[in-house]
Amino acid sequence: MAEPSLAIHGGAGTLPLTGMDPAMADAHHTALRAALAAGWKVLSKSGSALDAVTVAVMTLEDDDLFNAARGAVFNADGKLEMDAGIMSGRDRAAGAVAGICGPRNPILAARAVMEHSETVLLAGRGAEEFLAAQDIEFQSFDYFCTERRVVALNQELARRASGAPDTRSDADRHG
Amino acid sequence: TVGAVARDAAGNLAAGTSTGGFTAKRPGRVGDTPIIGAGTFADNATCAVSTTGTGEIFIRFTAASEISARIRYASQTLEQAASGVIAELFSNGGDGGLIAIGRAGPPSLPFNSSGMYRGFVLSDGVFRTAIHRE
Repeated sequence: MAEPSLAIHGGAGTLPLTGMDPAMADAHHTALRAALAAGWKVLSKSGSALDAVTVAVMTLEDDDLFNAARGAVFNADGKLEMDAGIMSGRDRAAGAVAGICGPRNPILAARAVMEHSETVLLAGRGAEEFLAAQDIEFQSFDYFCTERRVVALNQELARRASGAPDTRSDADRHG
Repeated sequence: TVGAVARDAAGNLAAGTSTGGFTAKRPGRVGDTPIIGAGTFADNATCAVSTTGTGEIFIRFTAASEISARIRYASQTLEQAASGVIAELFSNGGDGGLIAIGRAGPPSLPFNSSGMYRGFVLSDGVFRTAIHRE
């Protein structure tokens, strides 16, 4: 019998300590605890590590505080491209998607590739066509289009156009 | 980028990572997240890993499977391997962090950036979260 355990991250693109007010910090801690709670609910009932990882990542994807799915950042064309990967240590089964937009939870898309296709990595339109035939919830572009990310994109494009040096924080660079 | 690694009561490990990339990235650019062995990796014999940061460096250094290799072939602990890879990436221009969990013991959550949104829970069921270097 092993000791269950779960770890999560919400990305290295943190706001600088000076730039994060207590309310913002609390919001992030609350969101992180919600993801831990979702995964721990699986593990504490002897559920699988794969299911625990899936629900923990889904919880973070649903929260627009983080750079994934609903909180995803925009590319230079103002479009959204999302990537995800999942892997099972028991049998080294793996699934991944790249350059897609549509599935509410890209981690579920990666798991569908792992469990319902003969491939490990599917990308772009082919991936979206495969996923459309799976039992996966899709959302409209507007669902993913958050004001904060639009502002960040426009600021970065304006900086590039001006030729100003890249002095962005981790939060701005990593999203 | 967001991610999770887990060990269940049966001793199985798993890893998952999901991302939007970075703001104003080149259309079509893909980072380490969906690259198995770079941003996402799991093998019951060694560890499960999920990374976040400068994807190109994590790909070139196959960061996640490098941690597994150091455990398997150099007999390093999870903490030694995970922290060593993050330090080596930093000296090669790769900033960011990762979470890793092994066959036993607590997870490792090293990072070389100014912070990393992170959390973990052990068999005591206590939720621990952090953002900067607290």
